[in-house]
Amino acid sequence: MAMSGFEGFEKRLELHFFGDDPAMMGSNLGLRLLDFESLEQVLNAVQCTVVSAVANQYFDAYVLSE
Amino acid sequence: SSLFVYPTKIIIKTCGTTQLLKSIRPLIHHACNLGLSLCSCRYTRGSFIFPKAQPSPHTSFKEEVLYLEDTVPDNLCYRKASVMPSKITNHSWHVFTACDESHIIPSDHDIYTVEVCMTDLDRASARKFFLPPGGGNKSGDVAGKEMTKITGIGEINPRAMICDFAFDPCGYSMNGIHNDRYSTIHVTPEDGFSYASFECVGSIFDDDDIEHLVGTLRRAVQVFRPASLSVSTTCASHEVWPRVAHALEPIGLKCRSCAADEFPSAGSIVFQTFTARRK
Repeated sequence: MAMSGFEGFEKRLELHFFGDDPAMMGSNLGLRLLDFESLEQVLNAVQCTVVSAVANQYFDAYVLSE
Repeated sequence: SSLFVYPTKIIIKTCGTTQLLKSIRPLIHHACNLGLSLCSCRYTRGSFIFPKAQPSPHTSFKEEVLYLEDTVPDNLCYRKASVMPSKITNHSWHVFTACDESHIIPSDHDIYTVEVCMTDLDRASARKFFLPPGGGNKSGDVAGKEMTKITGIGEINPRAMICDFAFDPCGYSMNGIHNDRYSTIHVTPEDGFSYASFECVGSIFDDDDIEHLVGTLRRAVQVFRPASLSVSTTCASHEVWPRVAHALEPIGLKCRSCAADEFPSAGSIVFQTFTARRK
């Protein structure tokens, strides 16, 4: 088996959600209300950690490290 | 790897040997606590260079699909899995989508996603993504900013706010954000299996040069000058995929294959492969 190097090809997952709670949707923050602890729990399941982050009024963007 | 969190959409893109699909259950749980339910799911990937190194549930596309079928809630009953072929050996595009009855047709008709996978990078270009021996005593952030600058990545979309990071001893990741649009680049520059990816979202109505797909794609590929690359476009409209060849052929890349398929909630996915024209 070829010596394994670092796998460059990525896996990509896109999930869409909907909510019928007007209060929640009214805030228009939705998933952005997830606290960092919850995000870290999800990233633990994926063996990743956040190394850098940036955000604007539309969304949050994180650079991850495996 | 990257994570993007919108109010009703999450995108996670990871390289290496992560168990990405294991994020679905905790995400559904946390979203439920916010009053949100999953309505559509899309999983895509190219062909791994080291498939035997992948952990379960990623040891094969068959195993991934079984895991997704088992994990995605039953109300997302419109499902499709497909391996889209190319003429480049062991380079296929793997797609799984699932959605509920009210999301079969993509809601944003004009929005597209472009996923570019580049291999056999130009060596001089790849070398720019190595830290100096000993790491150069710089943080990943500082070294990442320097790589963004010396490679011209910052010029792909000059209006984007960039968040970048360099890994020790080599490797680089960046996210660009501009309004509600993201772009992202990941580089593993090791010789023999050098790889870079570029991904961005846009609208078929973009017409200014910076946002326009043709200019963006051309600038991104010219950073790495790969010997081969694949481009997957996802859009409800068929206006996007012809622009890819229009962007790449003038910079010496010839289209070698094109496969298209329709998927619930994603619309049309077109997978094209290109190789550098022989000198």
